[in-house]
Amino acid sequence: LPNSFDWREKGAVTDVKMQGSCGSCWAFSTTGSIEGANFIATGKLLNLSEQQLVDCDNTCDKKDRKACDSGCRGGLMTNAYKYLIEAGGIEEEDSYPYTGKRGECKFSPDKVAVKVSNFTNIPIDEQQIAAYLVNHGPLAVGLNALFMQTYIGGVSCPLICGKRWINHGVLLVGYGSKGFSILRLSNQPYWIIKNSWGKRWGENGYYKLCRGHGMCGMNTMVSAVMTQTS
Amino acid sequence: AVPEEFKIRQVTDGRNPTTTAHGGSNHHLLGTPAEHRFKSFIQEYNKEYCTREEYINRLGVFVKNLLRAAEHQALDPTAVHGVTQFSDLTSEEFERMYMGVKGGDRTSLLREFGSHAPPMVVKD
Repeated sequence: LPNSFDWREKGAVTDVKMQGSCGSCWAFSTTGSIEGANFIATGKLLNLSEQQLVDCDNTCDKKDRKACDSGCRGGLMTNAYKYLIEAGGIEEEDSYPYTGKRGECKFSPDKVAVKVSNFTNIPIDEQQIAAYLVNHGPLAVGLNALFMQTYIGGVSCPLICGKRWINHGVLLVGYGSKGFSILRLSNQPYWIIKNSWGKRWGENGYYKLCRGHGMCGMNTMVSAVMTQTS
Repeated sequence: AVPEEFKIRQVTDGRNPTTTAHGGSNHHLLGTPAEHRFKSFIQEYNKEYCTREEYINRLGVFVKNLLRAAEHQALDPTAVHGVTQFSDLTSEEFERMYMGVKGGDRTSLLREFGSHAPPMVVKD
């Protein structure tokens, strides 16, 4: 594994987006992983539509019938992949632009830009997560965002951050090896995480979270998607 | 025009205008250094509050979030914590408006459905 890696340098990541006051982070995490997989498969970086997921996806988790995708009231990335496989694919942002509110579904199958063929959950071992990131592309991640409301910059490595309470979906785009963490008395390797709260938040819209401690539960809900290049 | 997401909807429950929906009073914060900090926050993030009572209510939330940022800084010393564009939201509002993963309590890691990727060789 390389010491550090960043898909942004390879052109596999679109600009930081803004979900607005709508609990649709799951849709942004989903489109980010599909945009990356599609870039790796075709060399083209497309900006994909979160609004199609917000308006049209009502898929429920197989094991937890209460965990259904419901627009601004939350969802799960793995539900969204399942919806896209069944719906036939996802449109681009241009053809189905984001409004930040749930509306009626306006999906047009003839406007599909990327088809999803499969998805998989990634092991919780962080070396495995790094290996799949390098080999497969940006990964969708769920984590506990407790410390993100006040985060401004630097490598976040909270002494206490509940690993079992996952409430936010983001995109893992890379990792770095340097980033000093005083309390762990060493140079902390960290994850580079793309958020969907606009560029003014965090480090130009990104979050750095220390690696190797399952910090804030970031290793418990990692998934990757496979696109179908027709 | 102020972007939609920066317009704060009124949350005070219309009882005594000097109290917030939680019954606390924030008048004592007026004229303090915290209010000055709040005013520069409003300017910096282009915030707008519909009524005076909403302003006073949000001032109270902002002061609480200043304390929270200090706590987070103590618990997370290698990052920088402070005032962000979300500093006038309670943590409940913030979670409802800006998050959205229905992950809940992840005691059973295998709750995810779908296949699980096989381990890759990562040594050397």
